[in-house]
Amino acid sequence: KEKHKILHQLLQNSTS
Amino acid sequence: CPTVSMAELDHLVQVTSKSHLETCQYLREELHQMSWQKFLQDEVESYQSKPPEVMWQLCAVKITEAIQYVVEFAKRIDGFMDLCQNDQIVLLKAGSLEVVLVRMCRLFDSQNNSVYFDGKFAGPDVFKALGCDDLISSVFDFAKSMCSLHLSEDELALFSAFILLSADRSWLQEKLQVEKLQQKTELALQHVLQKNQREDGALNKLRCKVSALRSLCSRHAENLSAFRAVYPDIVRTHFPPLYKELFG
Repeated sequence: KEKHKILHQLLQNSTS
Repeated sequence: CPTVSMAELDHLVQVTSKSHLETCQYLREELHQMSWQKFLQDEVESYQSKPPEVMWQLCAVKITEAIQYVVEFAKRIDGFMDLCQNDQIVLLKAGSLEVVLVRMCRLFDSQNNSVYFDGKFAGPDVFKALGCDDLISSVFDFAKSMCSLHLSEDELALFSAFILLSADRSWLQEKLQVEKLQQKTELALQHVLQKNQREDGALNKLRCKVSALRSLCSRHAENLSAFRAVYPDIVRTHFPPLYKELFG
């Protein structure tokens, strides 16, 4: 998870 | 093959098309209005005289921006967010640059062999400082051949979703789940191609693009690793973190 922190974050942000 | 009703396919076409248009970074009309804006010779020379690390960084930033839109597209693909997180990451890591390359045909002017980049239309010579002429010319050839298919936005949307949902990527945990989604997307793509009365083997031509995309992405990785071998600190400190996550 740590390795793909930003991708995880982008996936978790709700779609605008 | 899953059994899917016509109504279901129509719905899938609609949803995927909407997701594509909401996340495509530039509208076709916007690009059309900008098509006369080409880099002048002195501007081309100024890109060419940039140090390689500066040009690499600029391109990494532009690719990363485009990838962020692809992530948003993925999130809106029917069923993508129902996959386990591992598989969402695996699919984006392997497929996001491929979708950027597919989407590039929207930004490409075949007549002038130029692509919208950094505010104007740029020919392959603009990217000389990168030191990867072969890769750049292959990317331009790919964009040109995608353009020659004259895909509509809904066809492009479904082909992009089809690429992202590739079930043969390594490290997938729920391969079957991805396979089902990809097959459904392929049926929707076939459905829309028939509906748009394309009988010129467009689906087969698109299937042929899959291996071309994979080859371009692996060549990007090779060029990046050669660049990193010479400029490790530039990549570490100046490249966008998302770019490093995806290609590091």
